Amino acid sequence: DDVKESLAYNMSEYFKQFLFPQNECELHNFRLSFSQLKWDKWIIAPHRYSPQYCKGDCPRVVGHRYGSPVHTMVQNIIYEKLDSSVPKPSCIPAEYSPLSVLTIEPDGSIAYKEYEDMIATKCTCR
Amino acid sequence: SPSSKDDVVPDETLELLLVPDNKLPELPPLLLLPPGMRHGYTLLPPLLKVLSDQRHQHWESEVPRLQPDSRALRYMKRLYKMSATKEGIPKVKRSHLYNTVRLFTPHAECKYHHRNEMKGDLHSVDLLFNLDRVTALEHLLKSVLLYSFDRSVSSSFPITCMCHLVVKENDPSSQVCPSVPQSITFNLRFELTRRKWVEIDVTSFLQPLITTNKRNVHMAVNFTCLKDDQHQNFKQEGSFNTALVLPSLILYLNDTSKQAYHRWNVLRFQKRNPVWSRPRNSPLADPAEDAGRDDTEGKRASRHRR
Repeated sequence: DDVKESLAYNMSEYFKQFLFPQNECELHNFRLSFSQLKWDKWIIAPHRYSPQYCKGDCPRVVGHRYGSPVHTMVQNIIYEKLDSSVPKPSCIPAEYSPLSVLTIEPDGSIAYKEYEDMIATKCTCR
Repeated sequence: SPSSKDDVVPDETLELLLVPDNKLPELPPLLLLPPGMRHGYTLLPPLLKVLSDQRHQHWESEVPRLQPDSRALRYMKRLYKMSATKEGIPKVKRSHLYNTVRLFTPHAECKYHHRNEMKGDLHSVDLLFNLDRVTALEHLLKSVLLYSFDRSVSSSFPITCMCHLVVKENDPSSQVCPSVPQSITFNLRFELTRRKWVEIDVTSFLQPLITTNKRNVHMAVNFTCLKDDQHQNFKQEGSFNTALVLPSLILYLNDTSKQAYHRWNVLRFQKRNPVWSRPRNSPLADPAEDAGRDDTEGKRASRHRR
């Protein structure tokens, strides 16, 4: 009975990491103001910028949750089973939003520009 | 003072060495360095050279820039509010395809004022715009002359202006399309109490110039204005002239470079997949916009199902 109880406890603890994954790959909030970078003299708008970032561990089964290609899972297996010098998949942005910026140009003219891929909106494992 | 030409060191490097930056390794002041090392800005390790170049560029960006006119700044801030959400994300509008808007104030101007009580008040301005900031990858969609009015001046009567605009080419032989009209005359009628801005579309004139990478645009604009009330004889003398501030030139452009946002890709995608929209759970979505869109899309989706 003691052995069974111990096994049941260990199995329970083992499966918990799948139910409540720790430090999983996900989008994190990060906000900065251009005044921190001393760019507020020439960047009129926006005053703040939230680029966000991706951080966390990539699980073994990545295809369903993160839309990763099969190769990512293969590389994970290679890292775990065959060669640990092969890098394990990383948590990186998968999709982005653009950003509009209003600036004062060196000649005193004013420019409104829309830049692509300035804000991370979704993470993936690659 | 340097004893020879070889000992001359760029000023920004001198500043760099005498005032060490927190990010740079500690370096002794230049004068304490042995002559061989003084000679060697080029002898500095490549990494330090790169850092000093970057510092030079950074220093350049810290030089105070020419400040634009406050009215122009107000107009562009308004344009920004209309074009982007509070988080700075461009609104996907079908009404415009520009991803770049540039506002230029004239560099040189000469005002001529002729007063004629019968014919009205003639206001003539020579304008020169420098378009160096427009890159080769920015294609012109529309250009307007933006006139703003001094709020302290008001008129209870509508004003009618006859405007004559001439684009001046310094070298007529360099005109690419001589048949393109170089001047136009048109009428404007407005009330000062209602309007803050007047935009005059000059796209047809500027398109050939910008396409051929002309950096300087020279035009003359003449306004002859009369109040619509015939009994009024310009009691506020010169009031309309002071109200009429020098125009700015606004260019609506499509930047085709990689780093620019190409909204037509999004519009094309939405056209093919009308059910798709911006992710609702996106922390960056504008809640007010999404609330409105949800209702519309819900109705559209149910209509589609029926």
